[in-house]
Amino acid sequence: ADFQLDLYNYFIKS
Amino acid sequence: MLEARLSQSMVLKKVVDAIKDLVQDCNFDCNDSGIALQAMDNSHVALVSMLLKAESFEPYRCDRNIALGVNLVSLTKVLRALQNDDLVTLKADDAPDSLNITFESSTADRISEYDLKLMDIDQEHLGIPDTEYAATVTMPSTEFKRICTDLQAMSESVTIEATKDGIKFSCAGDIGNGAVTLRNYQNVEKEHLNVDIELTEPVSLTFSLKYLVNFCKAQPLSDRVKICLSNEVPLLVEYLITGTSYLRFYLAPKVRD
Repeated sequence: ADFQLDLYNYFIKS
Repeated sequence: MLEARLSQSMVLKKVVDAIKDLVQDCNFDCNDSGIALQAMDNSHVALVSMLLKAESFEPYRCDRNIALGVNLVSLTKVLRALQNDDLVTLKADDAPDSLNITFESSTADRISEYDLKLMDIDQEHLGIPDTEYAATVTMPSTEFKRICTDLQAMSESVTIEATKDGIKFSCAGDIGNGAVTLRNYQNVEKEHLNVDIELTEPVSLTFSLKYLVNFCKAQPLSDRVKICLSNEVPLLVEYLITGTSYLRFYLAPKVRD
């Protein structure tokens, strides 16, 4: 199935 | 305290109309450089980032950082009263319970005044890194809207592929497949129709069309839209407002497990 990246995790890690 | 007067008042209405179906409660963060907003949708798939710079207002005054916690459904109700050429003024104290919003007709014969109750919104401010995107496409915002809407009729997802040949939007649905390809296009007389594709490396990413169609509600803000893509990085969709003020949307790509 398609999985969508969690933006919260993406930006908080950045 | 905050005092900000906007002559292009419809900008405020268009911004709120563009984001109110994506985010409900958000802080308008005011400081001496302008009014900023950052909010994520409940599913953490899309992020809205707006900046209305101080120079978009005349006058603009904000002595210290003020967070205006606004329910956008409520703000929409107030903005219904806004008429086309009205001047809008936002006023708030340093620790405000409410936001004072005034509409003045351009002939100054009507002044409407509203106080909107504010709320405490605990929102973490996320750091959005400066990204060198592999592909940057600037195109007419109406064209982008039409492509997203047309493809949504066929499928839930769209694959956006940028190569040296152009940018291809393609989808596969139960009834069949569809694709739209745009190539670089320059129109000297009608520059707003230009399609500019800058590419450092080929990109292919898949996104939910529901969100892209939602972003396209910002189309009335600008006749141009900028789309920035890099593999495995959130998509950036940017509408410039006035000057260097902007409304940006970030969207998480779909990845195969």
